[in-house]
Amino acid sequence: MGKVIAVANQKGGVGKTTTAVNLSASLARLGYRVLLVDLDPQSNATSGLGMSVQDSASCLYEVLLGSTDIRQAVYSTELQDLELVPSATRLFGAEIEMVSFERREHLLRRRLGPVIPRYNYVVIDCPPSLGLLTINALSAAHSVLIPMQCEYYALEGLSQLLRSIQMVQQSLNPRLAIEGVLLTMYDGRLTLSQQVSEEARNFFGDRVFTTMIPRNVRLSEAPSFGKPAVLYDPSCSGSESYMNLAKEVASHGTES
Amino acid sequence: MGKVIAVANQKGGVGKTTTAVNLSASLARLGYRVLLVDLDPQSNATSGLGMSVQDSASCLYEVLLGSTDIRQAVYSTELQDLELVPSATRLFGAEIEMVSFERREHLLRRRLGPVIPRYNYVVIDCPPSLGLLTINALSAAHSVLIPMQCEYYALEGLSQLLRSIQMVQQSLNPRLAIEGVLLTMYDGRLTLSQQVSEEARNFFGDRVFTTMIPRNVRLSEAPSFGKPAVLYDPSCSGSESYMNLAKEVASHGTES
Ligand SMILES: Nc1ncnc2c1ncn2[C@@H]1O[C@H](COP(=O)(O)OP(=O)(O)OP(=O)(O)O)[C@@H](O)[C@H]1O
Ligand SMILES: Nc1ncnc2c1ncn2[C@@H]1O[C@H](COP(=O)(O)OP(=O)(O)OP(=O)(O)O)[C@@H](O)[C@H]1O
Ligand SMILES: [Mg+2]
Ligand SMILES: [Mg+2]
Repeated sequence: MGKVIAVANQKGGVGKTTTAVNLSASLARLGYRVLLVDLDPQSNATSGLGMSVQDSASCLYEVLLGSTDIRQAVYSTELQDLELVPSATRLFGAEIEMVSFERREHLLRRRLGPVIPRYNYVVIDCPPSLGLLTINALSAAHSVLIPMQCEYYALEGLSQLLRSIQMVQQSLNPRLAIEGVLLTMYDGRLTLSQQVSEEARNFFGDRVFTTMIPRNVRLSEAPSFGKPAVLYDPSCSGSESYMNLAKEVASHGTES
Repeated sequence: MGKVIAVANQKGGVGKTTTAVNLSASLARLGYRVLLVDLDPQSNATSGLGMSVQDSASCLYEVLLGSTDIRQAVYSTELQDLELVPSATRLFGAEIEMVSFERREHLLRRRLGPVIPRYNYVVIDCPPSLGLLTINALSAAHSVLIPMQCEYYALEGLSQLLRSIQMVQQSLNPRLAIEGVLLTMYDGRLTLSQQVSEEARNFFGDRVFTTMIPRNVRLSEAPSFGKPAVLYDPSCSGSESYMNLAKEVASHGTES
């Protein structure tokens, strides 16, 4: 039974998409069957894998609002064991449309149901907000992976994210666990990076992944080639750290 | 009559708050009277100025929903000519509540009306989305300043932002102009920075500010001291570039 992991943080630019894309690709390279779901209207995860959706084709927007079965919106990628449910900018309008649906917080969970058993992991990339799309991801997920940039504003936002997670655990999804907090864009030369990562470890203890993702320009070059970094430059420090993260996630087991 | 500038981009982490805070502080140091409005529920601009709102005090949430007059939510800051309308996390719930208001896209514009004449500039920090809060900022503004990180994903998001700006110009605010595109976190040593900034200048021409903001760790240290960088370390490259930006914005005139 596939484990569903939401990659979420309302703070913008902390590395959610970079993590969702490279963790999924790394798990696939380890031989796990993975589905990446792009729940962000910006559709960065979709273009990060070199894809884009024509207006006539199906994407997550049609799946959520019910006009298409999810099986028609699953696309293959360059990696054999990685498949994608893409997003498109029409998803920007989805939140307002979803407000009127019955049990609107569980739409994604219901739509994903039929395909979860085919995969070992389903990874969901979330937008930078705590709106209905992110709430849908948190109620569909078994766990939430929280990327955190080693910066002051990113640290500040964590308590609000934890309150939202607690709210979802109480009212929508009692099984939701924290997969871990991932320190991203870590630069050992900067005191700020050292201070923020120390504070995160004090606050979260062993829920902080041992793996840290270093600031590495190859990670931000890869999307312009439409490839995850682990394919664009497998031996760079960024790719190696995401392979280590995948091994750490896999060691937690795939059971939900 | 005060010029209202919205600092907006749905892409997360591109430097909206850092720009809103340091541009406002720089304009104040040049002698202009400035009001900074924190429209982001994350309230980073509020904490970036060393402030936080008690549950009993008024903030933008009460102003938008109409229970408080804006004059009761304006606070002074360390800088004589800079005042702030702070935000708080209760603003996360505002968008859903605003949906049922009459002319919900113009709420901010109506609430700001009484205080605009007291200032030369009103600067609005926006959240990383294209929801009702950002639409309110775009319909209240005379112009929109677009921070753009010199990264691939940030470049990709621009066409969606321009479509939304056009939509607002056609249906909500025909006077809305583009103040300019600001290149942020520029690192001259990286080919990616050079390529992206070249592409932005090809695409936007002279609407790209001459001033570029370099990647400078002092800019990200300043918020942990509750001060804009132009007070925390006025001589660093980050602060100097924001002073240059303020001079460039001021040269466009304060007339709306
Ligand atoms: N470890 C890293 N080293 C260098 N650059 C990185 C790293 N991780 C991410 N980036 C770059 O930083 C920017 C922000 O990362 P990304 O887009 O993954 O964040 P996000 O949280 O998904 O943003 P949003 O909130 O807009 O969804 C991107 O341009 C990305 O290429
Ligand atoms: N020029 C710069 N050099 C170095 N760090 C910067 C620079 N500009 C911003 N930062 C840092 O990068 C991070 C993102 O910037 P900021 O929070 O201002 O972006 P934002 O667009 O407001 O994010 P959000 O989308 O979450 O509102 C912050 O931690 C900030 O301190
Ligand atoms: Mg993203
Ligand atoms: Mg911000």
